[in-house]
Amino acid sequence: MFEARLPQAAVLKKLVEALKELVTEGNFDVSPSGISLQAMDSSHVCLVTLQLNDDGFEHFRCDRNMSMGIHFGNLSKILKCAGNEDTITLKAEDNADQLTLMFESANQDRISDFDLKLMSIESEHLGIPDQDYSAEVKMPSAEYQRIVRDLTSMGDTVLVSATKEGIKFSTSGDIGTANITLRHNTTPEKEDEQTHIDLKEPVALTFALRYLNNFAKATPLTPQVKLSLTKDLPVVVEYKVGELGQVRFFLAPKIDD
Amino acid sequence: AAGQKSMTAFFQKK
Repeated sequence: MFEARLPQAAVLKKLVEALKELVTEGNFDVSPSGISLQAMDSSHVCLVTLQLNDDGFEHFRCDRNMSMGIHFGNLSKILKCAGNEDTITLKAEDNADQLTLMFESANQDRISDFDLKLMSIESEHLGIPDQDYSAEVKMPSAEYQRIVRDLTSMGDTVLVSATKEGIKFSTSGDIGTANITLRHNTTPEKEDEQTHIDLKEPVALTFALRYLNNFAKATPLTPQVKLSLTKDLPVVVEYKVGELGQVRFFLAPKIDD
Repeated sequence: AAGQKSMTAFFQKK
């Protein structure tokens, strides 16, 4: 049997909102070490990985590894019925064809349960090696969201270049061009408002803004985002989910044909 | 025109 309890439904609500447009369905792989997900968008140019560690849950039990095929739009519908402050418990019997979600209000005077039908989803797992990146940039997630949103009004793609001067986002379109540069900045007292640029070597890559915008749907999860860049490799846009784990978005760079 | 490779071009199937 599988059972996982989170003290705040808001975390799961935000996670599913962050994923559901990019990947319509995927497998929650549950094991004694937690819940993980790997899913590609329909065009296979981006990949989402999610890791929620068992020790980040208030209670976590998984007797047997399981793959639970989930339609995220449907999961989102159910999670909309949970209050942000509700405690949420996910439950499934071994080999079950449904996932039970139980919501309890903070003072435990309202308890609801919803069963989500599970799907059979064939999915391939990709091996993602740990690697050193040419540039790793941590910045406020709201800043990232604003940059990619603002640039979308000017162009379809963005050239992201990291140098010792900072990280620069450039785009151009019919109406003109735009450049936004963020400098390494540890002045703000709050760490969440700082920008850290860890540069091993300068790197510049071009990406579709549409996807980078989509990743920004994860902004409500956490105040900081990390971008990892290496020449000719997918960018990694990572949002930590408190002590629970993280969601990572990988996007292939644009290449000249 | 610029294209994009599939994720499977970067990461190997397990």
